Amino acid sequence: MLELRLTRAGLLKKVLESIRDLVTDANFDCAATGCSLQAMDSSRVAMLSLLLRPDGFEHYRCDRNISMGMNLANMARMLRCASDDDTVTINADDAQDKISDYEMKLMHITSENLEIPEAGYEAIVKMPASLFARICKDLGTIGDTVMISVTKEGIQFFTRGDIRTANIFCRKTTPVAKEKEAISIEMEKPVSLTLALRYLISFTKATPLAKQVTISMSYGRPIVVEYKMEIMDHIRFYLVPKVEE
Amino acid sequence: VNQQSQITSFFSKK
Repeated sequence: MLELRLTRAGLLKKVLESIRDLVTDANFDCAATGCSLQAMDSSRVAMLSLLLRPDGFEHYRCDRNISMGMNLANMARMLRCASDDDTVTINADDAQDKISDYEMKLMHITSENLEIPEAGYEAIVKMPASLFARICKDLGTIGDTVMISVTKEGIQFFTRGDIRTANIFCRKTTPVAKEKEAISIEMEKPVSLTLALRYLISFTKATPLAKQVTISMSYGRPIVVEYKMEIMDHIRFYLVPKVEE
Repeated sequence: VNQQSQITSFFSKK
């Protein structure tokens, strides 16, 4: 038996909006420890992982682990019927073929869950989520890829298009900066990675969920773009860097 | 040429 109740449907809507460009169908794996989702995009170069903590819900009951395969576009369509401050309830019985209230058909999705190590990144940048979104959007009008370089002074975004180049440098702020403006850098050594802008732009759909975004980078590893939600834990996006050959 | 591997090659299966 699974019962989830959230008094702010808007939060679930924002979560869905932030992932449905990247992934069409996904398994919500619900357990006593929370609801998690891990899914790859169709080209398998990007991935997302999501955790919704039980204490983020007004009511959370999950008697045994249950995996709900859902079409995210259908789920978003149904949630559009709820306004942001409406209460949404998701029930799934042990028959596991629908969630009631919405009576949405569940799917069987074969997915491979991957073990993702969290630590050991060479450079970690925290910056305002809205600033990161604006930079990705602006550079996306110029080039297809962006080179993100982190040094102890700041984070640099460079792109090259058919007709011009663009370079944006964001300097690390002082410790007294306001949270919504702060840019902080933890770095073992400078890192520079080239990434497809269309994926980064898709990740920034999660901007309404958090004030700050955390970007973790290491050579030879996928970049991690993380949004920490105030009451629901996190959503993380992973993208394989492009390698010049 | 820009080469891009799949994300599955970076992580092990659970």
